[in-house]
Amino acid sequence: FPANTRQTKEEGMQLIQKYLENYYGFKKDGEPFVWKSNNAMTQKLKEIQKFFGLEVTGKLDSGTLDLVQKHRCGFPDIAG
Amino acid sequence: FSTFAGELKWTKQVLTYRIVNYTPDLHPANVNAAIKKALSVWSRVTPLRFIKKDRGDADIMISFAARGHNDFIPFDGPGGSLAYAYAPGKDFGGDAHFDEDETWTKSTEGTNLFYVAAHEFGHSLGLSHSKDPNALMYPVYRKFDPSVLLHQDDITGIQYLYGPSSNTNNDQRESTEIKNPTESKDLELPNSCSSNLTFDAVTTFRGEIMFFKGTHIWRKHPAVRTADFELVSSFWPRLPPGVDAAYEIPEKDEMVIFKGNEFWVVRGDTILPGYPQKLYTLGFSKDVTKTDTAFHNGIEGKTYYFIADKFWSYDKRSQSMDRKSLVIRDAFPGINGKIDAVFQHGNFLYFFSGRKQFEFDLDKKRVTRFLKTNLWFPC
Repeated sequence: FPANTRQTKEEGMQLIQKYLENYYGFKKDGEPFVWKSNNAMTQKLKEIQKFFGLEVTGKLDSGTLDLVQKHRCGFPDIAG
Repeated sequence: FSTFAGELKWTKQVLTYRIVNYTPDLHPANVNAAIKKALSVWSRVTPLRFIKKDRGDADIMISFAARGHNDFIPFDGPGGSLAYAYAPGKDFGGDAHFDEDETWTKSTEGTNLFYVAAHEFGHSLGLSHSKDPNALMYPVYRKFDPSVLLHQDDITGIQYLYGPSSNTNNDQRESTEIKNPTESKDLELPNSCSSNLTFDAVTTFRGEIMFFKGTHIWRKHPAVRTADFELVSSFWPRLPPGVDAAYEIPEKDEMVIFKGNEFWVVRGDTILPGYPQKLYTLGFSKDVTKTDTAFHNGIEGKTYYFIADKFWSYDKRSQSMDRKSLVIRDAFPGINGKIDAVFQHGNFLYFFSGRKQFEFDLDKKRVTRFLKTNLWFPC
């Protein structure tokens, strides 16, 4: 069966949002979690990619998704 | 590397730490060792020294907990966030919290406690995360490599805050990585169970017995089986290694430490102002340039100083030092020749000469036991 990309995508988005909240001082502003270009989320995602030397796309690509699942220190990279 | 906003750092060089609770994943002795080694990673490249406390408050409080644990950063279960630490400061400043939902190990399997703790103590001392993927302060946990610890980025960062270690030798200054201190050969640590064990000085100290040896001391509480092994500089950074003699004056809560023709008076981990002073200020003739060892008999109110096969005594009541020295064996029958160390424990004196130890009964005025020097350690 084709992978349930919708569910995987949603899981990935929740993971990245949690990561941004924990380590990049991202504050969910209540708006539904949608993906618009240049919104706060995209900016924050670029911050992660820049910090870790990944390609700065602002998109939830596989390299970024792989990174946010690694064990790490609980202290923020960018203090909120 | 990066520091915290405002370059938060400790303003003192001797910091205390306390392991508040232990993970069931490891034997407590392994946790103690991992934490001590993780702190030594930073003390080797800075003037910082760390003293372990077993009760009360400490600058760096170390604890294990799962999920929510009375602060505002709950853990997230196995994986994800492994641990975190607070920047230097009072109260929870400097504290390090470890996620009990991880499997803490002392190997390359699971989550190596020493490796994570070394990273977290970087935060406790004022470093934030590094972007250098080789640095210890990089935020993501990588496969633990026991041979390499601090990268140049880490050393540059911590020395930006505290400066270099006073005893860093050249090769470390140039080296880009600090090898695992307990593996490097040049740190041949004295072995308390060696049959060749000798001491530089021995004294009581606030209910414990302190055995000085080179740059280290063993601290032994008579009621506790094991002895703590510390750097002398972790207590008194300004004291030179390899002291000659030390004795305690319990009634003043002071300890007097001798090296060459100087002596220091300390109270706890503080050297009292105005020290070091010269030996002759105690009443010795100026040709006396060092003392082998000394002890203070609080009951008699006398302090005895031993040099070669003779001794001087200072009487607190008359505030006077003997006019001339006396031969040791005349006053302490059975104790012959040069003494390395001596201390009083109850109504006995314990004399250390090379690898031999003599128990001397102050009432019977004679040697009552002939002992091994490491009698006091759980060998």
